[in-house]
Amino acid sequence: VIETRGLIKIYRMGPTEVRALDGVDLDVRRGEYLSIMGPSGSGKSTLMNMLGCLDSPTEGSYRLDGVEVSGLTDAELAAVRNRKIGFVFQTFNLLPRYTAQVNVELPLLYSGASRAERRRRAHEALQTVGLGDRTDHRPNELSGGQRQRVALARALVNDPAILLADEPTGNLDTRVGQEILRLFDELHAQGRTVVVVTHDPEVAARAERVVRVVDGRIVEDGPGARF
Amino acid sequence: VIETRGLIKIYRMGPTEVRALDGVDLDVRRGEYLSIMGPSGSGKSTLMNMLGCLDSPTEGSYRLDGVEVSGLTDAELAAVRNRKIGFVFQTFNLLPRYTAQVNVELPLLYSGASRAERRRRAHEALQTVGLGDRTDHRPNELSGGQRQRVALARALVNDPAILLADEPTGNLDTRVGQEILRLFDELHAQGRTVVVVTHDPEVAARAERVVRVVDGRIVEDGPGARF
Ligand SMILES: Nc1ncnc2c1ncn2[C@@H]1O[C@H](COP(=O)(O)OP(=O)(O)OP(=O)(O)O)[C@@H](O)[C@H]1O
Ligand SMILES: Nc1ncnc2c1ncn2[C@@H]1O[C@H](COP(=O)(O)OP(=O)(O)OP(=O)(O)O)[C@@H](O)[C@H]1O
Ligand SMILES: [Mg+2]
Ligand SMILES: [Mg+2]
Repeated sequence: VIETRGLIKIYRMGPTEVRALDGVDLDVRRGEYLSIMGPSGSGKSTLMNMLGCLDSPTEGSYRLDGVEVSGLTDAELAAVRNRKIGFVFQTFNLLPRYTAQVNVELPLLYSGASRAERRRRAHEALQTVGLGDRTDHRPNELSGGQRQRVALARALVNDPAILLADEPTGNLDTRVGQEILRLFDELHAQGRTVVVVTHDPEVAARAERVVRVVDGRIVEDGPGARF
Repeated sequence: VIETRGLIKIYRMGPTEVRALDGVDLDVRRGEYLSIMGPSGSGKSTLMNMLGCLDSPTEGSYRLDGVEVSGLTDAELAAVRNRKIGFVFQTFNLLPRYTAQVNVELPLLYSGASRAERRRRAHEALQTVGLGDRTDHRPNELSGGQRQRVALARALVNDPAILLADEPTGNLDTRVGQEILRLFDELHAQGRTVVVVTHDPEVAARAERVVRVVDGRIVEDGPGARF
């Protein structure tokens, strides 16, 4: 479902150049559960932004469901993001002036669901991540791990075929982290494609396949449980 | 050096009440290395904000270096925070429009250091956390783990006697995380008081003592290595 060829991302800062991605070829099959590991600053979030159609590469190609993403209009990209992809950002990206409930309802505005349906589905998503009693809190009235889980609930509320989660358990204790990993197992069992960036080898071990990114390149690609 | 008695923090939201801290008694000796663990939402960051003089309790007392903090003026609190305490926020709290270098120089503005001295000390702090080649990047030009390390460098640049770090390794790979833990060991060996909130039992095990917070109370208090 995901095919990248020669993805390059270069940031230019005055005279210097940062090659955040330096030629990435990555194939992900439909329904695969993939984990991405690698040192801080190695390019994982940059790669996730490409996969999530949030940013475009300097060079290279990305085909999603057989369609070359660079050929899509902005409106088409927005539609793809909204309907096919659930994205959990490393820094959550919640809207600070809205409650958890409203933050999670937002992706449903384009889904054609009624107002009552949106309320119900968002509330359910928040309950799934253990925040049923925090729906009326705004982000600054939530703990770090609670904000992280609101970001996850928002990514799941539209029932996406592809879940892209950038370090989704970093702010969670072991018990809650395990609940989230069981949730990922369940989503995977339902046939969804799951891609998780993590620094935690125990989280990576839950995937069927782990790739390792170093200096903007994939240097290792193998089965999950060996970590 | 830190003594809290009966710390209570209540957030009122309309008719409901959230007891984020529900009677915390915590003594930390000068030069102690303490780790704080506990479930997501249990009150750890709220407690750290009290200890860091960033917020005041609803009830209870907090003596820092023998002085009752609730009796200090805002100006005195700011001086205490600037000179005695280095605080690493769970969500970093960097100024988005300034580079890493400038973000780290900020606490030195009140220290009486010359401009060249501030530049040198901030650059050194960034090198210590492995970001010597990222000093001119702004926060949105940095990875998640790099932002986390800028927040750490900023907390250390003023040479504080007390380091309060709220989940300082959550966005770091194992290797960089270990470097940061070695840095904490070194700071501790220099006689500083180090308090680290973490969800990672391996990070907690580096401390000499671990307390566990559940539902706004301390429920366990023991030696570090048993985790
Ligand atoms: N806008 C930008 N301008 C310049 N450099 C950038 C920009 N965004 C990211 N970088 C650099 O690109 C590299 C890759 O960043 P990325 O966020 O993908 O890393 P990462 O693997 O997700 O790291 P972490 O594990 O710390 O989250 C980093 O070294 C970072 O400094
Ligand atoms: N301004 C606020 N208004 C209402 N409730 C709040 C507010 N700030 C925090 N809370 C609640 O207080 C509780 C404690 O929050 P705190 O941030 O201290 O948790 P934590 O232990 O740091 O969690 P985590 O491990 O997820 O970071 C949480 O349940 C949170 O929802
Ligand atoms: Mg990242
Ligand atoms: Mg916290």
